[in-house]
Amino acid sequence: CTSIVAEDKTGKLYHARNLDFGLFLGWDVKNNSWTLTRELKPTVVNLDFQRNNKTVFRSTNFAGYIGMVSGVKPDLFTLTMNERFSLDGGYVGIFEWFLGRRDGMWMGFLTRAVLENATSYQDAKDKLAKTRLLAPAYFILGGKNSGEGCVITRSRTAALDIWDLDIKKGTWYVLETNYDRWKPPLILDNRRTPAMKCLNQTTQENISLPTIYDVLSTKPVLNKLTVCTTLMEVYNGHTETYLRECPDPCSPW
Amino acid sequence: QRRSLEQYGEECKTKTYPPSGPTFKGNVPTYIINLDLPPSKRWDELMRDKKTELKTVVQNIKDIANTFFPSGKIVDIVDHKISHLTETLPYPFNEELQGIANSSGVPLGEIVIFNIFYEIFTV
Repeated sequence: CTSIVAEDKTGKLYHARNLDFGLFLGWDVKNNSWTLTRELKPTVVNLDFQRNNKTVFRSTNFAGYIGMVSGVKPDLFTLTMNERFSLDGGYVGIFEWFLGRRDGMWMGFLTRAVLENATSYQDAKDKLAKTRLLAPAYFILGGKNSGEGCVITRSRTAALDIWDLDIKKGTWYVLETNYDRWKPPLILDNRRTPAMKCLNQTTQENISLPTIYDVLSTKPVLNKLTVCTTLMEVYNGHTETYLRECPDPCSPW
Repeated sequence: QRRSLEQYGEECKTKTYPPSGPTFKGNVPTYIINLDLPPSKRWDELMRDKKTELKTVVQNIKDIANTFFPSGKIVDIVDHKISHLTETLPYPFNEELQGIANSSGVPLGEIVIFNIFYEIFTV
């Protein structure tokens, strides 16, 4: 996955992501594609969660999945989740759950609860940073005010790092793929460098949802695992989702 | 191998929006999830429309499991044992999962696995 929160010169915030999924889950030789990635595309839906006929939050989901990986709470915050691989991974949390230790949250249920119940950007940030989890994760959070954007790197038990937007220091975007920001990405899976190169070329003056879509359409940020691209603006909870295809030649991940 | 992967890189794209062309595969439908409904009923409309697609995905995951464990024991455990995990999941998620299983016709254990796939996959 690749998630971006960016702020333009007027202080307006944009949040977008490529949802990549299906690695090693079957390669379709005939279509030159990952089988699960291809089969997931028809299940992608936008959801509008309502109470009393009013939108509480919106999300982009796979049908049948009740957790959240991309969502927006109108006029409060936007949220995406990227997978974080770790030896102390989710199987440990599941094992503990089976043994009766159930004080951790399942990732998808935490993001769902945050989108449903958090009352502000800071409240969402606190919950995502402090709640014990069954599996590690990256949470990418955007707010509605200048400087409200961050990447929270989570282990199962703690926030290892919170990387905030800092306009005064020139950090007008934060970007997360699937690697800790203080470490180099896996040499065979470097989507971070090309995405940052394209964002830097775009410049803060020209950043917008269309230009972020350009970044997310550049290979290998766009790759064979990319199921869809979601563009979000916190204002009024604006969301757009597009199914993607990566024609050959295209990186398998 | 790194060099071969680098060949997939390209110059930064411009003017790809609005989406069209070979990298655009289609738009996505929108559904309302009514949180005022009982959890077991919230997903009925979506499942009515998407159960076939969901079954295809779940079958694919089962096929992969059966490739590695041809005896079929893994799928058997998922279908008959994992469903009990639902009872330990917090409200309203436990009831929503039960509702999705009922309306889609997919065994509850397989719906649960689909929903905790992230935790399993992070290994």
